Amino acid sequence: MNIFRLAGDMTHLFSVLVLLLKIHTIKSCAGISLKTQELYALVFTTRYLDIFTDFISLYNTVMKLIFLGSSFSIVWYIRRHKIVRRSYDKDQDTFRHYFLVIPCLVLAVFINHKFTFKEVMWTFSLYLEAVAILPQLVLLQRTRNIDNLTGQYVFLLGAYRALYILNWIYRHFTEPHYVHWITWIAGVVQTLLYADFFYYYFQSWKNNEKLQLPA
Amino acid sequence: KDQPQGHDEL
Repeated sequence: MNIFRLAGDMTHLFSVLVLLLKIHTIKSCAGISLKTQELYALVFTTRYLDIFTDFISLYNTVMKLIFLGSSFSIVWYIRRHKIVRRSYDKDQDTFRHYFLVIPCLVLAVFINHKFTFKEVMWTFSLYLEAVAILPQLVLLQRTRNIDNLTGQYVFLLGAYRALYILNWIYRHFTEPHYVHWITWIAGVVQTLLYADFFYYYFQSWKNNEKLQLPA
Repeated sequence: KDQPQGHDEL
């Protein structure tokens, strides 16, 4: 475990906590894409199939449980909670899951490290995580009025990926046998998707203005 | 270890 990896995990954890806190205390999920949240639940489910078979560390197992638990509770809040679900704007959040899920599945079946169920699912989760933010970014662009917590949530998610890249660079030099190009490409694509958002996030921060994405 | 990178990551 290096400092970049730990910082990446922590920003990832904070992003989820910020979102849960927003939903739980304000009882609102305005501006949050259910599609993205459902895709994350799918990402964690398919990635952590090894949670009960391969023990890596207590830290690893606990974090996996947190990410699984939080992603499913966020989906539950938006779909089922009697107050929260009223703030969900279904008409704006129209991105189709299968546009992302099917290509990622096909890609994972053909391009993977080893053709086993667990390995294909793990690869699928990497591809899907890379693009799972798209419905959320589309929603941000549509609603334009982005509240602080939603902006911070997306910023923390992007920061997590950027820190993971630094972690891989570090690991590349310290443990060369670990490097795998599938992880790199998926991770870089995922981080690039945030580039536009980051640009406007820093602009609004610098000018002390409310975050707004151009139409 | 012949594990691909990332299996110990989250």
